[in-house]
Amino acid sequence: QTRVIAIANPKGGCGKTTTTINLGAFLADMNKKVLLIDLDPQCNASIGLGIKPHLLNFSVYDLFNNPESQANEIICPTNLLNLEVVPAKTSLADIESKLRTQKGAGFILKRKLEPLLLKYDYILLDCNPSLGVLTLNALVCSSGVIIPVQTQFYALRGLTQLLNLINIVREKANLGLSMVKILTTMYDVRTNLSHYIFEEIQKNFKNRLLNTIIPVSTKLAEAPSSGLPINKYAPGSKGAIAYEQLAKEVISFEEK
Amino acid sequence: QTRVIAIANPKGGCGKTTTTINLGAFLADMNKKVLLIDLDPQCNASIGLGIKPHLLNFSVYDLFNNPESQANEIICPTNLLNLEVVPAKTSLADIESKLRTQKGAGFILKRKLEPLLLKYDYILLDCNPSLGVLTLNALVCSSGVIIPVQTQFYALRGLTQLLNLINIVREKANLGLSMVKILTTMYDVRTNLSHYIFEEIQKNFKNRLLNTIIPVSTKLAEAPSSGLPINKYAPGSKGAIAYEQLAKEVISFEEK
Ligand SMILES: Nc1ncnc2c1ncn2[C@@H]1O[C@H](COP(=O)(O)OP(=O)(O)OP(=O)(O)O)[C@@H](O)[C@H]1O
Ligand SMILES: Nc1ncnc2c1ncn2[C@@H]1O[C@H](COP(=O)(O)OP(=O)(O)OP(=O)(O)O)[C@@H](O)[C@H]1O
Ligand SMILES: [Mg+2]
Ligand SMILES: [Mg+2]
Repeated sequence: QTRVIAIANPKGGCGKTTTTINLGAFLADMNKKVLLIDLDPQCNASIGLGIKPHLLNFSVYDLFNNPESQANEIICPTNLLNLEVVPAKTSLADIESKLRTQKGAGFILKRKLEPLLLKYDYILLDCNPSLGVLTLNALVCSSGVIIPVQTQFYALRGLTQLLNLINIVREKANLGLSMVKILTTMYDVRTNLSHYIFEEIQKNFKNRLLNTIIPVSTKLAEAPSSGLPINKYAPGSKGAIAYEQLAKEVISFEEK
Repeated sequence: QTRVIAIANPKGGCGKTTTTINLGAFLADMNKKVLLIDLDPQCNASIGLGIKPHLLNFSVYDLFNNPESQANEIICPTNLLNLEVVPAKTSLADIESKLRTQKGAGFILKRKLEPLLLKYDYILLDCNPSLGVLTLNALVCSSGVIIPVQTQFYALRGLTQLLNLINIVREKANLGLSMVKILTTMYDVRTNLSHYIFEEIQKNFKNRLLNTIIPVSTKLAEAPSSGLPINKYAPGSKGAIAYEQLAKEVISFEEK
């Protein structure tokens, strides 16, 4: 049973890409077959794994733009066992306008992923910072959503609206969307702000909050410049330990 | 001569809203009449100045959605002299899809701002993390663009693409777009990453780089929870000093 998990939040810079890459890397380390899909025209998930989007002939753009295209034609290997990527190119930015008026535009990714489902244990979708048609496609084909929330004031504000939207997508388009969890990211033990915001999240969203907390860690911010996930760039660092714990927590949901 | 400045970058979380609010606040302090326009469905610029979007009857959404609407009907005061806001509501998220197929959709904001031009010295536009129709509207009506770039790896990657897009908008739709500047944000003296990225920006974008550097500062992240800009929340803090310097640097362009 393949688990498709969208990593989504319209708030910019909350750790979506960092979570997609490093959760994916640790799941692969734990012998799960993992596919990452980069749904952001910034191509950060692709770049963070050492892929050069401008050198690619095909990308996730083709999945949305060409009805004949198939996902398995666009899959790139990474230098990690069990981890593959459907990369993005900057052309993906055009998709939002191309698809707007097309009927059933929200179901394209779901159709394209169906043939892949038995090949992977996990498919992780890195979303762009918006609630547009790309994030909608991700929510429609997911069995779970992880919402990274940094312990900052603005990050807290958008949460209720996002949870409402996820509920609407579940009711109208994807009854299989069963796991909706909040991941605390960039937690800085030194600041009152982090403590205060974390307590607010605990108070208001307790039953959705993952146990794992990702601390602020410079090694996590450095890793993408090496093209390696944190388990290869700085194994044993506090960022690596946290994402390892997250992978274990995500696997523990399989039994439920 | 009103200066309209878009604060734009599709990279999420690089400091667009923080720059719009605090640059605006210091310009107002220096006796400039300032209007901020919130072009992000997350409404962070509105919220950060103590406005409650859900209580509003009108917002920037109406400017885009209703041809009869006028900007001066939607202007909200703030508790600061010389600083007013055209707030956003979450409904703004629908505009991206409504406008896509409309001819001339990129020129709506320009038309709506024309009657206001003589009333303000500065109009600052807080953009959402995308290169969609809202950011396009901002670039089409601006005389300048400030691109906040945090000293992080991913932030550097998207810069060339964004500068190319700005050039295209200038040639095709807005010859008046004369000042395009990069603002270094969240600079952390303690990390090599910050030094390395800053040097890369200096090397590749030297003639566009503003002299002011905004340091990482918890007070800047705390201020929005009080609904106050940094000059009122923590005057004299390193974040306040930096944004004051930025306001002076922006004013110095007037003479050129
Ligand atoms: N726990 C962490 N500690 C320190 N830095 C982090 C951490 N997580 C992410 N970062 C850095 O913070 C920045 C934002 O993270 P990231 O790009 O993953 O967020 P995002 O939500 O994907 O952004 P966007 O909205 O642009 O897609 C990046 O430069 C990243 O390297
Ligand atoms: N110099 C700084 N030092 C510390 N924190 C900062 C600084 N500037 C901004 N922040 C915090 O970092 C987060 C991102 O900043 P901000 O929301 O202004 O970015 P943005 O580009 O507007 O994000 P979005 O892409 O979602 O619109 C916020 O929580 C903000 O309070
Ligand atoms: Mg990202
Ligand atoms: Mg913002």
